[in-house]
Amino acid sequence: MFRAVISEAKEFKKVIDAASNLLDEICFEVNEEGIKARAMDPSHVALVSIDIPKEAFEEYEADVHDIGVDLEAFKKIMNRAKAKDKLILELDEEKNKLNVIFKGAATRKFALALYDVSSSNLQVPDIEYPNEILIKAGPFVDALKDADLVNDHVTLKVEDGKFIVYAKGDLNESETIFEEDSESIISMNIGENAKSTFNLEYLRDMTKAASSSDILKIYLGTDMPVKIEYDVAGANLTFLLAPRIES
Amino acid sequence: FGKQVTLDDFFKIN
Repeated sequence: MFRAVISEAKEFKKVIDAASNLLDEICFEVNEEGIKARAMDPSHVALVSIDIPKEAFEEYEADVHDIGVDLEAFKKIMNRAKAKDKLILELDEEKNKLNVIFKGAATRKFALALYDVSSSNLQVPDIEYPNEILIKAGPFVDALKDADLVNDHVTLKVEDGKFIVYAKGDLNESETIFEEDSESIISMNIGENAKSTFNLEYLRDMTKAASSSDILKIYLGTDMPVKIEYDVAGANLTFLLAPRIES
Repeated sequence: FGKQVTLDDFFKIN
């Protein structure tokens, strides 16, 4: 069996939005400890990892199940959540559906078809990074929006103790500089200068679920995948994005 | 700028 109650449906919607920006379908692995999901996007450029411990739920009860769903369909259903709705997720093993129930002014029930998405057994690789930056999501997303004006890729740099978001187009350039004492920065653990370039659209998608005051943990090296972690509604979201490398 | 590489180029993730 699987049944979970989430006090704010709108918050859980952010988790589904974050995944659906990058993936078509996902397998939620549920057990008595909580829910987890790991998947790579179809081009294997990005990896999404979601961990929701049972403590994040108002009520939680589960045996071991793999629950595969189409994320576009799940996202459309979650878009129907009202501001104060509670969300109940329950597995109907007989009908092979995930019931998605909103409890607010009325009780509204959707039955979401399950797909045979096998659990991937993916692990987030344990990489050592020279630099770890804790930054408010709002200013970082703003820096990405600035970069978007000049090109479709962006360079993240650590240079002389500063974290820099830089983009260069054929004609124009943009640069946002975060110094350690800037109010956007929570902390910077800098080991060495580093520089990697990434597709901007992926980075935008990965940070879409974060509210502007949420804290992003950004792990950065040179010509290495960037790792971005943050928490939404008690869920931990981790993203890895492969860089563009000068050939 | 450069070439988009995949995560498979870095890790054996599976």
